[in-house]
Amino acid sequence: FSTFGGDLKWDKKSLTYRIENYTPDMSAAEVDDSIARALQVWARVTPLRFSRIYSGTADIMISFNRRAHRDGYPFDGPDGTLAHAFAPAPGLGGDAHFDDDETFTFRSNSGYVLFMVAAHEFGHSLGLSHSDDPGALMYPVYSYRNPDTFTLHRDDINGIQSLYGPNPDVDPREPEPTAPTTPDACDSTMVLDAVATLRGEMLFFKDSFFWRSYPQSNTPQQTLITNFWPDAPVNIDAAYESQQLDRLLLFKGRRVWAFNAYDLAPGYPKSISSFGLPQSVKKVDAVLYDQASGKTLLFAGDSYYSYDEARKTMDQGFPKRVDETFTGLTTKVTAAFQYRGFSYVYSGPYMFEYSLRSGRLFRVLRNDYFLRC
Amino acid sequence: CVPISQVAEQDESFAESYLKKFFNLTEESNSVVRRGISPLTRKLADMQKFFGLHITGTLDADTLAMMKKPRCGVPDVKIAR
Repeated sequence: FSTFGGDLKWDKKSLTYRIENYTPDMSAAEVDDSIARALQVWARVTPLRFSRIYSGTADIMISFNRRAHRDGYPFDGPDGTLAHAFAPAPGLGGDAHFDDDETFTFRSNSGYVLFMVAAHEFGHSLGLSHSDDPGALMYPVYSYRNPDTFTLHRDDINGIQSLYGPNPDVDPREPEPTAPTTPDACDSTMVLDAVATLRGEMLFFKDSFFWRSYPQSNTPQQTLITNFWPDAPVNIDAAYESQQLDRLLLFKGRRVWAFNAYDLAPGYPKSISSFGLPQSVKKVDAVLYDQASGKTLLFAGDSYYSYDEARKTMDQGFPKRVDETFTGLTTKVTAAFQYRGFSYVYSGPYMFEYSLRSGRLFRVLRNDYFLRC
Repeated sequence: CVPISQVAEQDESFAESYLKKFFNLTEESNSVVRRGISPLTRKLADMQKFFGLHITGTLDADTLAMMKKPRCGVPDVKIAR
């Protein structure tokens, strides 16, 4: 997190806010509700309390504007800049302005969710600057999140409490629901949810995030899964790149999603039984596509199945036990992918490097072999 | 090497205005080249570092894509104001 510094914070706990005008995109009641809930996000974790006034000058004046709107920072039309807000101070300080050339929504991702944009802007109104944690609310780039299930990220809580301290009304013995944190590529104990290639890049999935690693880059880029694939599930079980379909497939529970670039392919999500997996298989732990044979190996528990991508049928003689083919792999498979002819099968924080041809195990490596920290 | 897509003229001016708005690239600073690195290159690298991108100091496709994502209008670096 970061703050504006120079002790730019309110020196009082009770703040007023006033909604000066409305956007035509939503009903007034929806705007009122979005604004009130967005302020409540911060009130819940600090001593700050907000009350609405309907005339005069409030600490936080809220308005919808287009292009130039008398503060010296004109908006830019649809998309691009969505809103801005000013650090705590008299007058313009604390005020939040929303670009009315945007389409704001109450909860749909057909536009920008006003609650999410407002909660971010009120972070500025209270003294927070931007965070470089892609999972934090104060990250500068907008990402859709369901407002009904939104919980403030640990980084944001640390930031706002560095200015105002915790909420005195919360009994420390009744801790808040655990604030989400962003997985750390340097955490050697981290167990990845899934790993896949995609057009020469490597993708490492964990919780709501994934890292993209390009061959020529030394630092993988971390971002929210839904930033790239808004229709994708999070906390996935497995993933692989289908060379036949030129698609990325993500597995979660009994369902599988297929993406052409950023778009969900028609007819998806499907059931995993569309691979010919028996009903007894409730989820897939890992999937690996073998370039040489054109087979897709689907791992479930201590077994794996072989699916022929060209014939679109499950191969006979499966399932087989994992350790029948993958020498020495007696623990649960958590992720798998193939890269430059080698097959990498993850079990917990370890990665086993195999030749599928011979079944020979070459090396046991750690996560950070590919996912550099 | 992977041919870097030709970045159109307007993308460069878009990138320059982005860096002015969010990473405090100023006209003055944009004229002084220190140790052979132009301020534009340095600010680009700052932006790439902030967003966890591959730090090249050049306007590649991923950097441009990040600049075009919808975002907040408050700068990403402290600007005395």
